[in-house]
Amino acid sequence: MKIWTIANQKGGVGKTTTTVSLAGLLAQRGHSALMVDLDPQGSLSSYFRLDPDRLDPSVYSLFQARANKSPLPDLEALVRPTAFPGLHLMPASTALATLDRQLGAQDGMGLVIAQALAGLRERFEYVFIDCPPVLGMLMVNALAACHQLIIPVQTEFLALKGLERMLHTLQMVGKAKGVMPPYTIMPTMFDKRTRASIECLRALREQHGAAAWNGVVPLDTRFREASQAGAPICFHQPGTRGGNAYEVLLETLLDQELEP
Amino acid sequence: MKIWTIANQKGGVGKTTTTVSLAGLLAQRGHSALMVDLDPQGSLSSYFRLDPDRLDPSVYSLFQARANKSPLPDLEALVRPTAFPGLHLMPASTALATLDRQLGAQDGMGLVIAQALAGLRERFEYVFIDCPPVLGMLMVNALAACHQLIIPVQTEFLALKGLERMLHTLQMVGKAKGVMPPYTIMPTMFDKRTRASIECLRALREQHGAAAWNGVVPLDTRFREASQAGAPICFHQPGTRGGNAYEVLLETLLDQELEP
Ligand SMILES: Nc1ncnc2c1ncn2[C@@H]1O[C@H](COP(=O)(O)OP(=O)(O)OP(=O)(O)O)[C@@H](O)[C@H]1O
Ligand SMILES: Nc1ncnc2c1ncn2[C@@H]1O[C@H](COP(=O)(O)OP(=O)(O)OP(=O)(O)O)[C@@H](O)[C@H]1O
Ligand SMILES: [Mg+2]
Ligand SMILES: [Mg+2]
Repeated sequence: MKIWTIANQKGGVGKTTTTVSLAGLLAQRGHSALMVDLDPQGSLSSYFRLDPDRLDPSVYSLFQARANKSPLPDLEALVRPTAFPGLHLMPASTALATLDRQLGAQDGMGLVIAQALAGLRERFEYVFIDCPPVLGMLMVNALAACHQLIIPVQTEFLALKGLERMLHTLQMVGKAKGVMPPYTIMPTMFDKRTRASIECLRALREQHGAAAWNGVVPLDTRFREASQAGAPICFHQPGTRGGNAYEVLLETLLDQELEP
Repeated sequence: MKIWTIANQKGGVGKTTTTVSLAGLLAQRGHSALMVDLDPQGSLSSYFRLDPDRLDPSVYSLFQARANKSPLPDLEALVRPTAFPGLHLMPASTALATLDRQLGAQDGMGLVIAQALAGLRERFEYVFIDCPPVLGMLMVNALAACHQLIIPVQTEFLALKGLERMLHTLQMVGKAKGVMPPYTIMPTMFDKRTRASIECLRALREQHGAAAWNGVVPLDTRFREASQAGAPICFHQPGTRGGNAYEVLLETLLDQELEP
């Protein structure tokens, strides 16, 4: 089982879109792929027409069981099928928003997701974890569970500043909690028509070198149409520029040797 | 003094862009406008080349003084000029991220911003408060301080879902804390070329009627160029489609009778 986490503290950079696009491609190729929604806003769950306000059981049940020291819920009940064969989802619930306040200080809450996924090792080849735009217990869980971290970064000025801070915070959290997976920076929403985008991409590559994927996801309005339709872009409109870019990224990710 | 808060729990919807664009227009017309950065990520401060990792004093000093029951810092020291006459900024610092955990439960922390702004009533005609994409003490402060709330919403499917939840949460917080200002929903990043965008705008207007501004901010890549240049769009490139839309919005906002 290979596990990727998609995270960035900056909002609206394409975390959910990246999770759906990559997992969708693997499912389309006949693999078993699981998406895990750790965002209390539940965008990933909403994308597949599940309502995070009314979801039970959800990822939240895992944390509740740990906090109450009761047995883990049945993992099978947490995994929901989607309309796309091979593609499954472990949905979020809005109750996740209370976790940091309620349980943040308790020990042993950082490995809840890692342990749940270990229980699904035979069932899924690939897992993608979508994160909220906030550094808290949910993101720490995602970092502890994954083999690699993907950081989507828009090719624009403010996003580069946010990236510096994110990497700085991750190093600190990594030392404190012992979780700092290797990461790949994924330039996205690239608009080749604007000088600002081109300059930002150049600066990103200069500053981060090999840590940045050598490709780029272009600005493509068909991602919105795919989310409106509740389908990964590869199922909704094969051959789009955005979808093709994620295919190239997926090849790069699969080539990198990850822990089995 | 008229005070607007720009908020939405969804990330990357144009909160900072809206703050800068509206305040910039008022400054360009010769008014005195103050922007307040309540986002621990400090995008608004970075936009104007201030570093939220190294800022002291900042908005954080206000909360610290209240928590320690010491006198408020000199408000003048908190207000920084920008390169644009009439446009000033009260910057954020990354230390704001610790507030909810440290002080969230303390009473009287919800009115820190409102009271600080009361002290600047003679100095500024207009104030715009930029919020982080999280519902916490900082957003509650912003809601308590403002006369009106502007909610930027992208014209895309997932954003509409997020809006329902946001309004639901606001009603609840409003009842608990007695702060629920009138609000205007601002459709943004509208792309007239895609069906998904057009359909979403129609659904937004059907669901929210008069609470939604009857205009729309189009998708315009020149906002990125403006942020790269560290200038409000009206100073950076007069006459853009995006900039013109904010002018129309500003007229609507100024026409609405707000508390003086
Ligand atoms: N390459 C792209 N080109 C154009 N639009 C994109 C691209 N990637 C994502 N989008 C759109 O940008 C918006 C934000 O994307 P998404 O919701 O995936 O971001 P996010 O980082 O998950 O946001 P949040 O921080 O709220 O979780 C969506 O409308 C999505 O369709
Ligand atoms: N109408 C628009 N058309 C195109 N791009 C836009 C528009 N409005 C904002 N943007 C761009 O979208 C990105 C996100 O905008 P912004 O940072 O203002 O959002 P935000 O809601 O403040 O994000 P956060 O939740 O991280 O604080 C920026 O790159 C900005 O330049
Ligand atoms: Mg998301
Ligand atoms: Mg912002």
